[in-house]
Amino acid sequence: MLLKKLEMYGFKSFADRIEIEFDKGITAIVGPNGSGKSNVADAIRWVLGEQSAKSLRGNKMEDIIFSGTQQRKPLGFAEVSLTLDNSDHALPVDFTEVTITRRLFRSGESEYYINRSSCRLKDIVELFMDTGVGKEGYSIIGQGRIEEILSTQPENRRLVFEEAA
Amino acid sequence: MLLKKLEMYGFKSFADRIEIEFDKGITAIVGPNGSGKSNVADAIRWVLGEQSAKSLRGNKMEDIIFSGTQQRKPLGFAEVSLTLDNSDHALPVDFTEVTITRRLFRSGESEYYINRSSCRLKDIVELFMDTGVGKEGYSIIGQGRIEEILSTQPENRRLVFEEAA
Amino acid sequence: MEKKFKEEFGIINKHFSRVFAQLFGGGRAELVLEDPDNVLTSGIEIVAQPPGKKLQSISLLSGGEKALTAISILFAILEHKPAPFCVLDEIDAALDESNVQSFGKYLRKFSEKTQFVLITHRRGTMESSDVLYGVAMEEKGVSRMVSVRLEDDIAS
Amino acid sequence: MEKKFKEEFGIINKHFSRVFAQLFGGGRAELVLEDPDNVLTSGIEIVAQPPGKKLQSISLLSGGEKALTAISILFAILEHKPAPFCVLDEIDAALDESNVQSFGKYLRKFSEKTQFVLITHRRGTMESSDVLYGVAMEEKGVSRMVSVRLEDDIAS
Ligand SMILES: Nc1ncnc2c1ncn2[C@@H]1O[C@H](COP(=O)(O)OP(=O)(O)OP(=O)(O)O)[C@@H](O)[C@H]1O
Ligand SMILES: Nc1ncnc2c1ncn2[C@@H]1O[C@H](COP(=O)(O)OP(=O)(O)OP(=O)(O)O)[C@@H](O)[C@H]1O
Ligand SMILES: [Mg+2]
Ligand SMILES: [Mg+2]
Repeated sequence: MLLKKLEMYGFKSFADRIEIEFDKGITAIVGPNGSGKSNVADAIRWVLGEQSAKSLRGNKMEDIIFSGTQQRKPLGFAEVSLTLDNSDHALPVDFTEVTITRRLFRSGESEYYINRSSCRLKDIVELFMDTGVGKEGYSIIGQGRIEEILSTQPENRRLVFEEAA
Repeated sequence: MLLKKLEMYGFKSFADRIEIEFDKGITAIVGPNGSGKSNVADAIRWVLGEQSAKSLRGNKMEDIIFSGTQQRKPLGFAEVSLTLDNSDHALPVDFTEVTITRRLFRSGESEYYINRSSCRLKDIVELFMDTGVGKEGYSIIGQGRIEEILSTQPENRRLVFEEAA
Repeated sequence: MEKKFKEEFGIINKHFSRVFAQLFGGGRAELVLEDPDNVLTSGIEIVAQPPGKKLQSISLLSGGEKALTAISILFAILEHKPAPFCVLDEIDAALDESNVQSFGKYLRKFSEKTQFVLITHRRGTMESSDVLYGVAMEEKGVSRMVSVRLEDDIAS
Repeated sequence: MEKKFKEEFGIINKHFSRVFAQLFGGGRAELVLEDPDNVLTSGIEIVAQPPGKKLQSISLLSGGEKALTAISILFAILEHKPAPFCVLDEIDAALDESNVQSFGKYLRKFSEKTQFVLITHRRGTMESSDVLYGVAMEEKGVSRMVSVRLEDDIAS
């Protein structure tokens, strides 16, 4: 499985439609403080099914929708699509390319798609189970969070290893 | 009040006697990871009367005594002296120069001095009370601790301002 | 008692708004008492709006923006209750190059009345300093002081 | 169940020791079960000794040493349970220039089997990457992607 493309519209500070293409190897995202780098990581986390607003630095899930600036009005919804190369069929579907899409409206309504077929959030979460990506595993480390691996609570540390093992 | 000189012997990684002179203005301490920069800050905190081993990143106070390396034996005590210019008499003593010294032996015995006169820890702590230095106030910010000022607990934040106000 | 707290709170708040705008090159920030009728037990909310952005919870701010906001509060407190000297250990770690410059500029002004000892890896902060001391561990596990110059390969 | 945990624990431990020594250029580290007789409920202690130093509690390690130790554990876990891709947000923040180089070298090797997206301010990490994407906010509060090159003033 490989990341191919991330598309965002209305997600946090990405008010205009944005597309980022990924290649094999190492992609570095750079820019000034507050420019939106961590928001890119949040978008990936969110489209993979993150349900905790706190994990996305918000208080409620609505916080991830572009809230406007002094020059622009807020938007009514946020949408993120992640396209993956599935040639190795790590994702348990027939497609060699998989696009997952998540949309959230200010009304609170949500929409989810796998290759343009409407689905539920749990379908997306289950799709990635056992692939090492998403909530289980260590594939996404947020800013300021790396030292938590050394957590002073041996009990917490145990859980870490239970997930890994 | 101005810092004039810091002397250390056997404090954490400072196995050999070290002297650092300070001038007015801004002094920057630089060096590689693990070289001992934060240990300098710990030494200042300790000689001013810090009683919590945890605030010095240790588990017990004995942890601040040089514990040896693969080439050197541990030392039997740690000693830090801080010399200050007291021309403005911010410190409530007659001296225009004040040197405070703290010594800790592995046995657990401690010694304290103000200008070479033996005293108790509380004498040092009281000397700095109302000067804006030490446990009260914001004169020492440890590594990784700056964001705590934004503490998510409004109650904690209140305490911050009660100290400042 | 309550009156005194309200006064001091107001003063620190003024400093905070000013320092924030200076470090961020604009924007606004303030401290808000959650329960203005019970000043002595009220929590304090921090409101911060970088230039051009909309007012949001500080949790949504970026790592660097949070650090610079915290630094603004620190300086506000020090403006109100000055310390003769201040030891700051890598408080510039999350700042980008431009914010490191603003921070350094502010420190230089502040250092006229406060002595600073800064532990840093940042070139910009080193350039803002009056004296550099290097700590080295040529013998493993044993620290010693060495002389350093800005040209040495010491900064990130 | 217990047997399986002990096996996996042993494997991750081997990886941790190896990665630590590689990133630190020596030294040793291991994970220790606090209660070996009750493996399934036992806490796990981390023991880490940078080269030449004496074994001490990880709380006494420096900020950069702790970060590099945490990175070693992360890679140990990923060696054992590979993820197809990994998003790492500024995990190199506390590392000095030399450790940033070791980290970059290790990532390049690892990236043969894992795709990485790194958010970073560090020049060394950018130099270890295959592609750079810039995020800019020319219009305040609105992010957009821009092309960047290493020569631009983007790194610290
Ligand atoms: N819903 C939203 N609408 C508009 N802007 C938002 C929204 N959520 C967050 N932001 C803005 O996004 C910015 C934070 O972006 P981000 O955390 O990605 O920065 P960053 O590039 O990672 O910076 P740093 O280098 O400091 O970590 C903040 O200024 C915040 O106000
Ligand atoms: N009692 C002690 N005896 C010997 N060495 C000690 C003792 N206490 C701490 N150390 C060592 O001091 C080193 C940490 O030093 P310090 O925290 O000052 O580093 P630093 O220069 O601030 O690094 P960084 O840039 O990573 O923050 C550690 O390697 C630790 O093992
Ligand atoms: Mg960020
Ligand atoms: Mg340090």
